[in-house]
Amino acid sequence: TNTERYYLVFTEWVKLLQRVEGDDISTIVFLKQMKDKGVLSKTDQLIEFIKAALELSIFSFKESDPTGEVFTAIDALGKMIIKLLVVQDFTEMTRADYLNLVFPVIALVFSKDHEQENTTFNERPHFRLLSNFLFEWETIRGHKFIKVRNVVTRKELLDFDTEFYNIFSSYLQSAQPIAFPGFSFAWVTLISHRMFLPTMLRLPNNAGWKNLMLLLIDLLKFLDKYTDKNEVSNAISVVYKGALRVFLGISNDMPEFLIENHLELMNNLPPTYFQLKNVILSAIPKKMMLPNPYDPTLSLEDIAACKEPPKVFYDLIAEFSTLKKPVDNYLRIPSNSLLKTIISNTYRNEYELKNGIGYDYLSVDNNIVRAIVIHVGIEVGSEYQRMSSSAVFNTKSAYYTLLFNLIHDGTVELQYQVIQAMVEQLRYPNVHTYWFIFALRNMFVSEEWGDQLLEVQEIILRNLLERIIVNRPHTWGISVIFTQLITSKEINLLDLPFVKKLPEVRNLLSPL
Amino acid sequence: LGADLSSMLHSLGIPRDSKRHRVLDTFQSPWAETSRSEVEPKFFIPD
Amino acid sequence: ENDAFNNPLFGEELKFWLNSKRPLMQPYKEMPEQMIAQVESSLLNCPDSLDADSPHFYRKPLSLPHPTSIFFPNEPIRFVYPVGSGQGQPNDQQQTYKGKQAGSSNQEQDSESESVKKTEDIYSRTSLARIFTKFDLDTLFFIFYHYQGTYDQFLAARELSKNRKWKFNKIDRCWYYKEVEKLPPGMLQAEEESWRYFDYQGSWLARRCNNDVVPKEEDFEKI
Repeated sequence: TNTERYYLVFTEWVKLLQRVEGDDISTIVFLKQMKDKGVLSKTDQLIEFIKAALELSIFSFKESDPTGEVFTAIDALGKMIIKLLVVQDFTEMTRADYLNLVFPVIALVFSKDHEQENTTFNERPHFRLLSNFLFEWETIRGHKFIKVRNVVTRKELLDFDTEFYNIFSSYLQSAQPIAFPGFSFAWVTLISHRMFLPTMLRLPNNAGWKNLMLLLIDLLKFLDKYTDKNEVSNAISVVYKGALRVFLGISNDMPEFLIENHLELMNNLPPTYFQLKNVILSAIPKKMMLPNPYDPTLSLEDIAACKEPPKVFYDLIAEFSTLKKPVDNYLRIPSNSLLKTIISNTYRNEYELKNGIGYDYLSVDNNIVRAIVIHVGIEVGSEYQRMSSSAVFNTKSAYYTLLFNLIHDGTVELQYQVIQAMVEQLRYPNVHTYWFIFALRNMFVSEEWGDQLLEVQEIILRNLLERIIVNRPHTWGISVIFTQLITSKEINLLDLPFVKKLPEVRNLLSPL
Repeated sequence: LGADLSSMLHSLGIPRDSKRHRVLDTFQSPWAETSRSEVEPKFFIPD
Repeated sequence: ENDAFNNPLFGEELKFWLNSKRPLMQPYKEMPEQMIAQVESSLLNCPDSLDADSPHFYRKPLSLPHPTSIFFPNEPIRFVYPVGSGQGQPNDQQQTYKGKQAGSSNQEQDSESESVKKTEDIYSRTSLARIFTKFDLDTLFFIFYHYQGTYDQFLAARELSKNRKWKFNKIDRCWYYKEVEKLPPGMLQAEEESWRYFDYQGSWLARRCNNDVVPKEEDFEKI
């Protein structure tokens, strides 16, 4: 049969690679002959060939002695596919076309292996093929593809580089854990692969950031779905540990990525993952020295970094397209009717089930709340640069009154969400951290609350405690505001009735 | 409540002092248990 | 009836791929039995660092013939260490190449330590790169010339260039070292430069260059 013929040709390729070096001219000649002799002259044949070779390689893996070389065939296939990507004559189809032909074939063989009943699905050969793609491409792309002698081809490959990673990324998205749970661990290993993750972080113009965020969000969504606050399965718990380790690596190598994308990460983080939340929000720009946050004489006004607005990468407009106008109008001229519009738009149409601490569902759209809060922060930052600090560090400013009124007029859930989003802005020294510390400090003691004061104080304190009682890291901004509250002469936290009522909280606070 | 991250940071090779160095280019695996051997990072050999 | 399902190229597999889309559109509230089993199976089969390592195909045993070739391993050196042992101490590196090395005076060692601290790269903390800092020049040259095209060759070149301050001449493919000797006060010049090179083709020794031989900077590979 045709399939058997393809098996024979592929086997010859595997044998060839055991006799000559990978960049030997005979490997190119072999591929050329495949084209010339009608093995790969049409795209249909390419599909059939890759399918046959992949099935054979997986079979070979499953049949091999596990202590020996199990990946010989799959390694050879990886090399062939990428070599074809590099050396073929791309006049009739583009490199993108070629890859977009190859990946679906891989996806189909992969899906059948994973989904078919009574199969012994093993993620390892599927992982290995993708890992090899990354290796083979990395080998050729060094120093801007300088190893490619033909100058025209070199330029084509350089122009294609970002697209290669984006197509690869899209494939990974389709193979995410919710869709292919039997591939979960291989998948997490792939998104953090040494020849994928750092590259995606560093592509020119941050070209890899968008797709990388999609993958990380897929991971968070999977964890969110299957993290029950009462019980977490062992396997999910292990996935979580791996995710945490990956985020720590990103925070070390490229904190800017976490800093600039924190909003979307917060939107998708499981609500009980406080330590991971802290890890993400504790990312600080490289080379920044943090003043001691526990110093009670610390003056934020005197810290130069507190005048700088943090960079944002995401497109905020998309998040709250319907609300941007009313919010901007309110910031210009506050009005009650605008406030009512804004508040009513923060509520969901349907409840969303959510495993939170002390709640099981949400009636407020916390993505919208977060977008409002951060938009206020961005506007504060830009006005601060243009005008003076008294224009923004002012409890009569529209920035402050908008947030104040959302809390004043909102349900307890909305109050919690608004304050939570404000506390999320307490990160490394920057103008948002500075302003939101100002806002929360003032809210904590404001007489304008009337008999709501205790409620607001309780929610603020709860939000701070949630972030500070977990194991480190803690963000600089939260440590600062906490120190201010503890050392303040205006407030004695231990005197607050809701603290007195809860011995656990009292015992937590009194040593501090 | 999370956990003490010191051993995780140590297994990643992230130092406690301010001297940062990159770790993702030699990242072996998301889990320490599957990171028992070092992996070959990318490298370039001039012709 | 859809055409796609009747396509002989992929009709058979398509239904499996489509199946996987269902949980994406409507994720299960709780993990069904089958999914739990699949995730656990994934945990058991989790790819490890060996799976993620670079594939190795055929490699010529040695790039150049050498009489003791049978004693050298074919497999790449890979370090295996127990969980939690971390990456070791960064300070090892400064201790290593002091002592009697051709082309390494005591005065230069201190500035070498300084520059090692400054020129940290992604390889610095790997066990293999650290071991290379302990190798003799002889060993480094052997790896460089006999394991061409390999990661080991790369590390040898890195060690020679970065830490030992040798330079590779692209034209004659030899490694060169510039020795700078401070002359006693009162001489016309403050210091005297001399070059040595490693003769890999003939004597397998470092030899002094003639005084009139000054290698051109542009002939050296920028590593």
